[in-house]
Amino acid sequence: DGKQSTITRFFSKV
Amino acid sequence: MLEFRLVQGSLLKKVMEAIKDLVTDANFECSSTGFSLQAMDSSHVALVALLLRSEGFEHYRCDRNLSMGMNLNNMSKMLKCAGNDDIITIKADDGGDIVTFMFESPSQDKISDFEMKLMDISSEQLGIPESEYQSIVRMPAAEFQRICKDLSSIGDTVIISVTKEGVKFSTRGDIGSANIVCRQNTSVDKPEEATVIEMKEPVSLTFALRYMNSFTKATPLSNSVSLSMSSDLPLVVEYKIADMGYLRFYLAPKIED
Repeated sequence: DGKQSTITRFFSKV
Repeated sequence: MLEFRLVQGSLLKKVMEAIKDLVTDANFECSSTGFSLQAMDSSHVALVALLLRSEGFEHYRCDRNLSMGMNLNNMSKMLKCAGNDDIITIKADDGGDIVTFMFESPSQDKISDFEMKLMDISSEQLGIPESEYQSIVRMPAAEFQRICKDLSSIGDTVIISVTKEGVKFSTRGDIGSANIVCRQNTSVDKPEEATVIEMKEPVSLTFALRYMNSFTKATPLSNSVSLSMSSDLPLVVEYKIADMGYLRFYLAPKIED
């Protein structure tokens, strides 16, 4: 099913 | 100080029921724009973003920006004590460590106030860029909830594919597989019953159904839901909150090993 990615892979901290 | 009066108090109750199982603690940000929240689940796979604009409140006073850390389970316990028709007022003093929830019955014959301790929560704020999505699907929220529930009895993940034929939800598990295709359907009596597919490019992404099912706890907030998808971005599941704002869930996709 593939590997679960995380939100922080796409959006960076401000 | 801040003081917000929400005539349709049930909205706040519904928001809490939609997010309390996904997020444990969160900072509510209060500013002249409105009441907002951004928080990730403990595994950083999903992110919740809530906005209730100040114009949607009957009375909205926020003298200076204030961040209120709350345990959502405790907040939910307090809001459950409000009747569905009650008017809810939220009050806090600058620099104070408590928030007050006041509930007024519609006939004003019962007024309750509940005080809750605030918490210091260190949370990371993420920048969510404005994006053009490859495909956006809008469909009845109850239909989306039904699809997620049905598919999760068969598999753990869902592949959502948008083509010019429609939107396809597929899963596979030990007992077999399932495909549900929803076609664009705008010939309905009410706009909220429509399924609208805006496709700039076809897109196909894989997501954990456990999270999708959790998001559908927001179904009582809105008749329709929108799914925004691009191959290089998290899915956005958005429930609009009438005249006030939105509750959005961002979900990171499953990717190739």
